[in-house]
Amino acid sequence: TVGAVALDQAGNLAVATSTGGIEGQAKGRVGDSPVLGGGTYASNDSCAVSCTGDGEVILRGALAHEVCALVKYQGLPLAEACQAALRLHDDKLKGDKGFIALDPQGRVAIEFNTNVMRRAYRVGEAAPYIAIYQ
Amino acid sequence: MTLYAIAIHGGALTMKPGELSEEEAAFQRVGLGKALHAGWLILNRGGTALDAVEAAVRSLEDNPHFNAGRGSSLTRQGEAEMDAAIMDGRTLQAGAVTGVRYVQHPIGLARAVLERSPHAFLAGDGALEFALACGLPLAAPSYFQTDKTRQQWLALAQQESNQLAGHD
Repeated sequence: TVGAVALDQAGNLAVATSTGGIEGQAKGRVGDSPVLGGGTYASNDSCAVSCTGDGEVILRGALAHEVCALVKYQGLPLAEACQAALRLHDDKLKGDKGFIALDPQGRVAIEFNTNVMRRAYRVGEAAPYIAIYQ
Repeated sequence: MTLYAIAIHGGALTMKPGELSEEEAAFQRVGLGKALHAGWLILNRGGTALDAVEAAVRSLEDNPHFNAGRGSSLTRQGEAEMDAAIMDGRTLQAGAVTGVRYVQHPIGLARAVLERSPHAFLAGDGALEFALACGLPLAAPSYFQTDKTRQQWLALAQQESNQLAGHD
């Protein structure tokens, strides 16, 4: 799965996520990526989030919207909201999870519970950050 | 100074040590850098966040080292069935597609759903017919497959075949 979140100079957020699914998946299987609120969500009044990992787990947790809701209604800073979503129902939502998120103040959060998370970000003219391993 | 930013991902998973080769990791780093730059350039020039995320994801869909577009995982039948979604945080307009075959850029189709359809989510044949109606580029099934995904699919098929051995 691949994804992107962005904040433009007009102060607007957007998100995009695209996936080839999982190896050997059943025909017609749908994971979290195309489900709004599942693996993909953006709202200018909270943040933009794209998820990757075990699709069924992320979908059942509605984790992209969870992050936005924690920011909007609980007032959590973005990174804390991502960490809380990562731990949500730890016993019932076990699996690989990774989030990239961005808020209207240009704060980037990247949280994951895996040893590999292919990721990159760049804020304004600052140097780009690119990493793969934990 | 005006604020703008972009973040991207190319998938998260738990891997065994050595499972990701140095060579493959290097290809992926280059791909991440290229996709990041594609989106960043749009933002830097005053473009919209929606255009930036689409550009970054298109770049990753074109790159066979990532699981989307070209390089997608294969179903049990050996086909690429892709999903994509895009959302505008300003308007809460969204477009999503699932079970899409042959469409070269599923994220472009999701954007077309957002902008050119009254719906938010199209699936399977309906999504494909919408892509045709919009004149979006299609590709043969082989375009989406790579040596790696073909090998993975063959290994799975072999495993299933072995499990069936001895039964009539």
